[in-house]
Amino acid sequence: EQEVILQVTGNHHHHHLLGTAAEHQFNSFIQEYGKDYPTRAEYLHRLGIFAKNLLRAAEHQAMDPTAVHGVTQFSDLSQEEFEGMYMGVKGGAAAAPSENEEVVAAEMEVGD
Amino acid sequence: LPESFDWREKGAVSDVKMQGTCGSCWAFSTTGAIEGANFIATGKLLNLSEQQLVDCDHACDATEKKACDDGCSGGLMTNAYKYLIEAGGIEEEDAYPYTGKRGECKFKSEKVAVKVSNFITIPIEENQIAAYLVNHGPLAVGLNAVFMQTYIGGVSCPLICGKKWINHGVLLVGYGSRGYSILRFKNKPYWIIKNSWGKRWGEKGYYRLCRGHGMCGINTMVSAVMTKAS
Repeated sequence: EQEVILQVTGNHHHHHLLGTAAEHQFNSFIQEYGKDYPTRAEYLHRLGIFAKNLLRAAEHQAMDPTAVHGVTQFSDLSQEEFEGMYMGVKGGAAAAPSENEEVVAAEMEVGD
Repeated sequence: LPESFDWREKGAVSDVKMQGTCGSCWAFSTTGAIEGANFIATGKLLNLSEQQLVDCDHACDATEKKACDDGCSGGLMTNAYKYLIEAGGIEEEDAYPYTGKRGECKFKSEKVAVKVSNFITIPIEENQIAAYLVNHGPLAVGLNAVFMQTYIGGVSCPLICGKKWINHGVLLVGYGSRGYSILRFKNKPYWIIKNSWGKRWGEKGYYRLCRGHGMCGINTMVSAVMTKAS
């Protein structure tokens, strides 16, 4: 009976994104934004995130057709990394002014 | 209210800044609002220090006790106003330059450039926000930034954008009335928002978000600050 050997490790020499249009775009992105990845493994990891972000940009474009969405300087960051590195408002919904003790401004006349 | 308005044209907005890999957007939103208020009060545009807030401000929200200003780990603009009122003011960028990392507090009261006297939060109705923007200067606002990672340009008007989870602090500097919407086949009003991710992001560092729908929670965390001469 023939045994089936299942591959359980990543094959870095034949990554499924290598040589694809996504990798070409990734290399343009690296050049444009001066990105530098210290190891081949990191390059492949970021390539995978970049490819996912291309899909995400397309989703955003469909959801937000009046704006232009695409590759930005943050395209090699996962959503979690991006939020951790570049966002910093604490408290989320709880920070809304109505739940705070601050003075809420009086309403101005804006009828006209 | 004017049909469109832009504080950049009046010289009340400093150059787009870059926060780097540091969750200090709240500090940039705070300094932007103070820079604008000080410009209106004195006619001079000063570039103010975010690093002072990153290093020295640990103020906490009165109701949400865990929401404390914590350098690159985040903060709130309203907490920062409270800190500045207590500290005695804010230094200029040149006196206390930005490093993008939390460090030891080096605030020197003799170097204060602008003092903060008070602040208010603005009602959520967007015409009220526009009125306060025109009368008080650029406003510190929070929003849900989920669409900003991939934003390149145009008026962002997503079909669905969470209004409750506010995660990014920015500066409202103006509004316009005629951003074309492909989806609605007509011109839509929009807010002009200054971000702190450098000039290579968005429209030379700015973001346009459609106005009038509480889009991405833009109307839920809005504040204005008052300054006094130092």
